Amino acid sequence: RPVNIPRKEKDFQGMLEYKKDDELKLIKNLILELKPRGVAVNLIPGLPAYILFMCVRHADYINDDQRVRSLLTSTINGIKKILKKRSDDFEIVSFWLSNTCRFLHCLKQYSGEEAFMKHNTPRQNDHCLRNFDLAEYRQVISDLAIQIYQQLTKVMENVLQPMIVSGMLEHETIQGVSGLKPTGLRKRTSSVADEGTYTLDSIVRQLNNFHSTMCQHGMDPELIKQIVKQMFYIIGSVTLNNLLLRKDMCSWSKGMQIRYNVSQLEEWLRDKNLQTSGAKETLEPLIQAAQLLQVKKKTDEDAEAICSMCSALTTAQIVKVLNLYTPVNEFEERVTASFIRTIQVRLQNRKDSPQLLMDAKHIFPVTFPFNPSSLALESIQIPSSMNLGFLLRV
Amino acid sequence: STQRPRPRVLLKAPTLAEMDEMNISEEEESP
Repeated sequence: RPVNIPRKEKDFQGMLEYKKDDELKLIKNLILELKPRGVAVNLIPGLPAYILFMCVRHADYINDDQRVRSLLTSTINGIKKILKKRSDDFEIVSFWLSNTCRFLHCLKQYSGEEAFMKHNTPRQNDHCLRNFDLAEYRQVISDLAIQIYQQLTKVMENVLQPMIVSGMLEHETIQGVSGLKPTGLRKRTSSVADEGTYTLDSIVRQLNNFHSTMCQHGMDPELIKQIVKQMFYIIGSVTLNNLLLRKDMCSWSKGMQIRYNVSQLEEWLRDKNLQTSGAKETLEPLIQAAQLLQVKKKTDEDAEAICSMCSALTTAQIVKVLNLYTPVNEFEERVTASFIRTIQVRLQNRKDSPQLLMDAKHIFPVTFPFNPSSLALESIQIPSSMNLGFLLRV
Repeated sequence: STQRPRPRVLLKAPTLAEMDEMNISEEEESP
């Protein structure tokens, strides 16, 4: 019987050897059937990416270009396949976005190109690819990451969509404001949301859920920022678009409620240290619309103040809010037609879009800034629960 | 002195869309 003597890390070179025939099994066990919640996978975020890269390294080491090509193609197809199968599962999509980015970073970090080697340890430099330049495959994997990012955006949008109007506009949380309904629109006040009604808390809980999932997957911090910015854009644009279409949302008290809700979202950003994500800025049109509901709308001075305040709103949007504005009580007047004309005259030199609604489907361009890892490949161990016993540490 | 890395062989890769096409035709071929 062979005696199993554990080898020391220094004996390993950070590669994984596999038989050609085991490639399918590798893709099946590591990509198609892997559960992101498995304990093993959570131990080292990006573990599947490191394993795949260590297999690529071995194929490169033995100078087998067919094997490198085959493994990279199977990996890309495997990731696409699982994302097609689980297309609306945030956890799966986030997990494979994180791992695809980590795989891309590994291909750069160990490419042997000086620009990507600056932060490497000497040992990591020893682990650079020897025989093949995989720049073209890096491009394909970067394109794949963009596709996954777009899919993640769609999944987030589908989850958030039913919550936004209810949580940001309809549900009221500020005490004393609920009673101040626009004339003729008074309804029963309630501090508790009806069953099945989404509140701002539902939205915040969902943001927490998305955020903690991405962090668990070891998503690059710079990528998390871009995703959060995209989430905030969806929340801001859907809210504003609904406000622009609903008379019952255009009152002083709604302005107050929206400003409170926005302040809660801003607090969430501070709490998660995401102030530099640009997410807050995407709410600017909504913030200005809420302010517009609250400022005085009578004199020429008011008109001037509104024009300088509403820089993120188009003329069409400003005019629409003023037209829809409904006084809270009989002591407040509607916005006069002449005031609205004054605003239109003042804004006629603006070269903004005539569009009323924001493009709620807009996706910001994404980038994947290089994020090398300090992890030593030779130290990586594969837990038996991953069913990858056929990979040999080299 | 720093050791110059050996020149590597560039592995040509199909685009993502081309990979899609190849994958579809493979799936069609398999029963």
